[in-house]
Amino acid sequence: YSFFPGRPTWPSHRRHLTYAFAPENPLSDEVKGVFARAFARWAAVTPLTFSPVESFRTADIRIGFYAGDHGDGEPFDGVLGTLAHAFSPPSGHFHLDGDESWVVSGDLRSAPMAAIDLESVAVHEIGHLLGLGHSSVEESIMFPTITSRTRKVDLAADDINGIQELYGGNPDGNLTPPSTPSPPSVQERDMSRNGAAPRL
Amino acid sequence: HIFPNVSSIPSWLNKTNCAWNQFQKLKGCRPGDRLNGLSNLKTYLKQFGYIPPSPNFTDLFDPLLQSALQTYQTNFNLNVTGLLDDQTLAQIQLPRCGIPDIINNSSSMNSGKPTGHSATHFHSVSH
Repeated sequence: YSFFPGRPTWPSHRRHLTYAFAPENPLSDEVKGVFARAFARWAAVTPLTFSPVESFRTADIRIGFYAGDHGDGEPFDGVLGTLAHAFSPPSGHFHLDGDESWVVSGDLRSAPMAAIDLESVAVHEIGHLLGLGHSSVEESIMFPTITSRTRKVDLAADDINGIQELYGGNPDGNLTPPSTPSPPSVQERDMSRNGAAPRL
Repeated sequence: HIFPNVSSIPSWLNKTNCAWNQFQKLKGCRPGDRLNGLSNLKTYLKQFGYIPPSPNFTDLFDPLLQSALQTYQTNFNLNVTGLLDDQTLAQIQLPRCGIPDIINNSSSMNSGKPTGHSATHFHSVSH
């Protein structure tokens, strides 16, 4: 694993992070559930928790699908090539290439050649949002490339070691990551705690 | 384009051509060669941190490109040849994250391992 220069992280008083979707991207609950699962994978092994909010402007993490030049100096390049990018903490910008063929569920082996699994890329980019750089460990989530029609969503030991070096482990121990297709969302789990500090 | 499942992807979206496919024609190119398209490869390698920015890249397979390829091959666990072999070109053409692998020369995805340069050095020990 690696870190960004200077090892930026979310400050210690911010262990609960909110996320929101760009208002110009009307997304179904199913798509939003993909991101919830991706966040939950990192929450399971860290003290961090995540919950969706409506306000894009005030959210800690802002997720949007954009095509071509979208104003951050890193234009997307159409089908395949660059799929997404996310910035180091505490920026919170998470951009996905709107020209890709993002797939939410199903057997990718029978998918067209250009199909990209949305959750796989989301898990990777959240690693960047939390402070991880790329890794040379091919099995890790933070390996920079992904083959189309491939699903890779499970954190590897390399990913867990890296993120726990930045934030420490989950005080409840490493929890079992969510399983697809429909685990409870992070928010749903948080709501079960009677207003206590949100935790998985 | 977000599809709830695989079967909902229309056939007209089944295209795989992307700009990086052009690099396939560079296969076998060697140091000292000048080939149309090498400047685009240098731009690609610059985008991901392997070559420092330059106002205009040439189509010459120069030592800078060779060194960048060696570092790339180290990072991606490929044979460190400094050449545009099949494995390296296949890796380069894969879809990927837009964040650079090397940032400001101070963050490398494979910082704990030797770079291409030192990996190719031969060490011997007498007994």
